[in-house]
Amino acid sequence: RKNLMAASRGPQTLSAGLGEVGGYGGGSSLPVNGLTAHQSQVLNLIKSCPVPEGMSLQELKLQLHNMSMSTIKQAVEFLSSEGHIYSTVDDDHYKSTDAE
Amino acid sequence: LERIRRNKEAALQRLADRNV
Repeated sequence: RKNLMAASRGPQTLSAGLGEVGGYGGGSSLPVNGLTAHQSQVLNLIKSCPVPEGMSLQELKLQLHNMSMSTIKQAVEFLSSEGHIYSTVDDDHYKSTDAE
Repeated sequence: LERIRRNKEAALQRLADRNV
């Protein structure tokens, strides 16, 4: 008797891609929705601005000393293209959409 | 002001498109 019975338990299906984690459909109020740290900082500042015409790039720069103007502009452009913010009186002033 | 409103609507629309 040579076969030590390799105990073939049959096709033990590898539970590969089982739970695709269906869930969290709404998720509208997530604090971080795929933004970089810079982008969310800029967004938060714009959100917190009480002025009706929104916040200017200069004000953003003043509050974000660690960020260069071009970084701020890039973040603003991105946020604007995503619909989080929009320009108001001119291209230097931005307001948040979800600060309703 | 009209421009601002349009900008806002466009932005809201983009946001809505993304959240759908």
